[in-house]
Amino acid sequence: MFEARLVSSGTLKKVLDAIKDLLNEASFDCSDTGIQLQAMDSSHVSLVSLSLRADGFDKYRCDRNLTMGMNLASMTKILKCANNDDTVTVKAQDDADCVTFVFESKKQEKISDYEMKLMNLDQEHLGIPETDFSCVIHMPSGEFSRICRDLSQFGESVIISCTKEGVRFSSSGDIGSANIKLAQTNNIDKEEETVSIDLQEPVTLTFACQYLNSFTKATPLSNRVSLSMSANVPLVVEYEIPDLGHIRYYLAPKIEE
Amino acid sequence: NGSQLGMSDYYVLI
Repeated sequence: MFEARLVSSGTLKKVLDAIKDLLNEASFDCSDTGIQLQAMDSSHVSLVSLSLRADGFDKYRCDRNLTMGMNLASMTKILKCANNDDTVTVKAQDDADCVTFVFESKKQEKISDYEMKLMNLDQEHLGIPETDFSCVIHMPSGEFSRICRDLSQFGESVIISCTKEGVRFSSSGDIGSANIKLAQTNNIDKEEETVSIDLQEPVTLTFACQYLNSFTKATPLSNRVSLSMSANVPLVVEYEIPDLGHIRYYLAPKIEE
Repeated sequence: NGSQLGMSDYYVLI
């Protein structure tokens, strides 16, 4: 038996919004420690890694490890049927071929359940080693989203250049070029607005805007984001989901032809 | 704009 309950359906909706741009379907691996998902987008350029801890749920039970392959468009249809403040319970029997979503309104006057067929998906797990990154940038997630949106008007790629002075985002194309520089801040009063850089050595890498913009769909999950870069490994964009887990996106860089 | 690398250029299937 698997059963996971969240007081707010809105949180699950935000998690789904954060992955459905990149993935059409995904396998949710459930164990007694929580729910994990690792999947590449169809072009295998980026990878999504989601972790939701068992103790982040209001109720969590997983008697046997279970992999639930879900079509995310179908899951979106079902979650649209919930109000954000409805409680959601996700349930499945061991070896089940379907999953049930139960939505309960705050006053319990309305209870609805939706059953969805599960899919058998090919599991393609990648081994991702622990990496000591050359630089890790912590910044407001809204600012990162704004920068990606603004720069994608100029070109298909963004160059991210991190030095001890700060981080520079650049893009160029037919209409011209754009540069956004962020300096480290020391605003202790508003910690959530700070930009901080842990730098071992300067790094400059080029990334496709399209994927960065998809990653920023996770912005409603967290007011902070971290960007981790090293010269010869993919960028890691991480959003902590408060009290529940995290979502990480990996993006392979572009290289000079 | 450079050529795009993929996840398999960095990580292996397990």
